[in-house]
Amino acid sequence: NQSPLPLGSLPAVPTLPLLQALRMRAPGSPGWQVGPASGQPLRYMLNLYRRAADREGRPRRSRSLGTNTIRLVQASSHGGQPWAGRWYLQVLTYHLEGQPEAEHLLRATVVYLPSLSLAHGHLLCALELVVAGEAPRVLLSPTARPRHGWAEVDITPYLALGNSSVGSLALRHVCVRAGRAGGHDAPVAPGHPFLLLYLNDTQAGLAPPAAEPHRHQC
Amino acid sequence: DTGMLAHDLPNYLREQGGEKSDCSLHSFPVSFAQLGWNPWIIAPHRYNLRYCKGTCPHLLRYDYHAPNHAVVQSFVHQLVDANVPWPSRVPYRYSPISVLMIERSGAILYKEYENMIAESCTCR
Repeated sequence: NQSPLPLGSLPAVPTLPLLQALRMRAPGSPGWQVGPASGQPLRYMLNLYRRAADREGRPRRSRSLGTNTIRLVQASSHGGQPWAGRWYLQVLTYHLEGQPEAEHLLRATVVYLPSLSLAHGHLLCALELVVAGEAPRVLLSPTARPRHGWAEVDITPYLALGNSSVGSLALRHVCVRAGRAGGHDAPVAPGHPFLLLYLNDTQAGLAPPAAEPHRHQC
Repeated sequence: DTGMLAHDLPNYLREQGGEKSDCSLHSFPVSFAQLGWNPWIIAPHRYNLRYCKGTCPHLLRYDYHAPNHAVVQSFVHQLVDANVPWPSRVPYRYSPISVLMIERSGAILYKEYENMIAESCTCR
């Protein structure tokens, strides 16, 4: 009936680099901020994944995404009450600090739904970039034809490539409800746009490459 | 005496089951749930790791891609000191897999990881 060993006395298990790398990403470990992904962002990434790899995870050479890492970043904070009559306005903030150094930014886009069908009429949306101290700047129109309704706008220049000091990005998501005003049903809020960071991971192994281990003569 | 060895080569080859057989590469489908990684790896659910097994032949011919070190070590094991281990069968070429995972920040990550599937074996 041995009392459980106090944690402090457990031998320090040398964590294997792989487990170290995975533990850094594991949910439930300290710093796990947001619940598991769900809804539209997850569906978008699952579709992207199925286009890029087969059922066993083997990359389809014919469908290369042109990079080995793509990170979907969701808005981590947004303003208060977004609706005013037909208008919807939401300020969204995306936190970008803490990107692993080994991941070099190739391209950044924001993905959103330019139009959404509603029970009565539909919603037309646009994005504005909020630059500190300047009036919001309307982003260019989508750089590619919307795929499955999703439009992707290239915002790479705004992230001041190479300037790793870009900690966060603020966008204004503006929509207007077109068509007959619906009954008294609560207005349907559009899904939040999300960022896609196309990165080149220069250390594509699982475990962060430890320096050449200095092994003593056995 | 290399003359003897060359003369004796056919026996060596017969002894090793004739032609080089890559039956050393074994399939092993593994799921990320079995590894306990499924809380944050969304896709794929499983993949075929493949691994190398079996003893290395006595004569590491050119098509094993074995480095010279392995050839010498096999001779040392046979002729000098059996405590020096026989070369082991290990993967020679690998291929990547793509993974979809969730990060602690809630970001969703698509990542291609190198060297995740063994495609062929060698002796080292």
